[in-house]
Amino acid sequence: VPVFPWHSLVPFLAPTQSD
Amino acid sequence: STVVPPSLPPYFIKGSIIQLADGELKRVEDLKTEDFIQSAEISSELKIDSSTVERIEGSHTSPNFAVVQFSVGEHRAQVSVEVLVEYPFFVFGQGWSSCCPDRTTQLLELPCTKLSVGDVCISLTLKNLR
Repeated sequence: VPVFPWHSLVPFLAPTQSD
Repeated sequence: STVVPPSLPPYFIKGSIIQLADGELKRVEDLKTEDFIQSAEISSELKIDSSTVERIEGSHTSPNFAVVQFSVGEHRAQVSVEVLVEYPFFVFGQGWSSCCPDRTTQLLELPCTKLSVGDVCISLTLKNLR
């Protein structure tokens, strides 16, 4: 049975920081 | 048997085994908001950000896709993602939600509610390494 890491379920949204 | 489109990851199918950062194993349908928060606290590289749904539109590419626009983090950066309408996002305090929950339940058997404007989804960014 495959086991998947928790973070693969969460979209990785890297904000562009403009400050 | 469940037919999953190639671009829909297998770990969203009901019963999939997910490993949290502390090693605990849970089924994908049993995950709670705290599981993500605690796992991110343990992680040395990743942190949880709040991504608020600002707009949901049909895709120009295909009726099977939707474009979801998020406002991410304290800087409210605008990020758009194009996903299959059944692609599930985890909403804080609520659980799995998608643009078309009927299709998500049909294809993945994953209990799911309707993703709406104003929902706050869990997303990840890199921790500031200082």
